[in-house]
Amino acid sequence: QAGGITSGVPGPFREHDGPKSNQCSLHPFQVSFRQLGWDHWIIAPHLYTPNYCKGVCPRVLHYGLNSPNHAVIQNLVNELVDQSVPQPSCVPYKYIPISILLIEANGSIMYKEYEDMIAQSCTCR
Amino acid sequence: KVGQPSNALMADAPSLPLIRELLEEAPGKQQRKLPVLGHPLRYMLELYQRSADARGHPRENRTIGATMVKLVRPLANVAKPLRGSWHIQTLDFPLIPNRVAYQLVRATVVYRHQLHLARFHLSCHVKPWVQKGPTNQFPSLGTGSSKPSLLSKAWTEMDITQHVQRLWNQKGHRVLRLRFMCQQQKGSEIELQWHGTLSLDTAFLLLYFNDTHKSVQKAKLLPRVLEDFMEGDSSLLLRRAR
Repeated sequence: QAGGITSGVPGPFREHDGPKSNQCSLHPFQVSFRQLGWDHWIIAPHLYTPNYCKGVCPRVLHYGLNSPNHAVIQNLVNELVDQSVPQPSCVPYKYIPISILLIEANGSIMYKEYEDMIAQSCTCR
Repeated sequence: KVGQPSNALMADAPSLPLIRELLEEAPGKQQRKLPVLGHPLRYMLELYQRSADARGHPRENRTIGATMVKLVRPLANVAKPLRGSWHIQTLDFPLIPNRVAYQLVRATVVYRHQLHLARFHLSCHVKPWVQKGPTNQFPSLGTGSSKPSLLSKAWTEMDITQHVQRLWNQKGHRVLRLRFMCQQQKGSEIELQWHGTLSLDTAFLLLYFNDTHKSVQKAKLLPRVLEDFMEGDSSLLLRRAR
């Protein structure tokens, strides 16, 4: 169905989406806890890959983007009703936790799992 | 601003759960270097490597059964060389409550069951400290502990969950008092004259917690009515777009 919409509709859908390369996708990104200023209490791991999502949300939100229905409607509203309503944004969809070995202020050593610390996939919403 | 120390950034956003938690846990910048690599830190590094990969991703097959493990070192260490080949240390472990969001699921005491001091070999074990008097304030560990598991040739981990749970639910300042008892192995020709006390690294507590507030799983499925709209009535859209 989505294919029908895009093929039947003139240019703006295509131009607007820009080249595939800058469509909403996951970008790997690695930092050290020293760069975050936390190396004085985090023992492990040394490197941390939070990753991030970046890119244009296409006019037709294909299923691979895991977009909620609201995003589809928001796209239509932006296109057909009121352009001041922004298009959906490219944000993380799924996360994974990270395990950290840290030293507390009182000297206790702690192993701890923090939820939602690494972006694993992106969505438009 | 890039380069601004994260503590300052964190101070600006204390309302975010992670930031608030980090502000509570992260010691101030003054604690520059990490502590010397003693036995406890080495032990926790081994626990970490068993539970997560080099990038910090928790392993699927990890066996700790908790989302937080806290190593607690003994506060005081009162040695009492007894006559004969026995040597006893009284170790006090502070039980500091966590934020309500963490529930204690397991507690173990980890200790060195074999000690070698100079030419002497000692075999050691842990028992609860019992107040002298008619009724034993604490039943012996035997009731609340499974058979000690030999972690490596150096360490033994013994489950004392029931023992600690009883204390954990009490109000006020809670201290778990244990006795670390060592006996000189047979065959050592002369008696070990023990004056100092063993370093504090011979026994420590591991408290295992679970995070009780889990993020609510968002509904993943498209509501039925909108699915029909997406598939059945897209001509409506097409017409509108034309």
